[in-house]
Amino acid sequence: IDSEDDLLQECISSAMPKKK
Amino acid sequence: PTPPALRWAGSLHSLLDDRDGTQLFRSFLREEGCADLLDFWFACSGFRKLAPGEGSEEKRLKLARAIYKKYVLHGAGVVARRVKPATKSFIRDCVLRQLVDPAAFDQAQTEVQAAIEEHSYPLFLKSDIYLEYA
Repeated sequence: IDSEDDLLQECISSAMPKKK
Repeated sequence: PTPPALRWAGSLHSLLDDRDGTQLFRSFLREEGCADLLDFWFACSGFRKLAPGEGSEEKRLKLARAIYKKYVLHGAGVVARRVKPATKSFIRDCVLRQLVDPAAFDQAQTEVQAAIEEHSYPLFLKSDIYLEYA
């Protein structure tokens, strides 16, 4: 089970722009 | 083509659509002690993308609670200071009632974005870190 912090980091990363 | 750094000066969204721009802006905000503003903004976008039905409801609830606890709950934080009391209550109710719709953080994101556009973004465009990059 992910910790809340891991979940949060994953969420933030998922929304950040990807390298073009 | 327009150099990236010049495009970033066009609008906040043109900056946040670009990976290098986002990283540079985050470095600037970290120096200013308010990188949480940007992390929260992206957390809200990420949460909205996690549509109901995809993945477990439990995961969405856990994430909503994590965002609320880290950024909204503590009144002294840079994010909490820029989110209106009514908006905080709305999020708290969503989390407590375990009814977390994808738009739960939309209003808070709008309020934080307004603060970024008004203060942090213009300061960034005048900062050494940006001017050196440009």
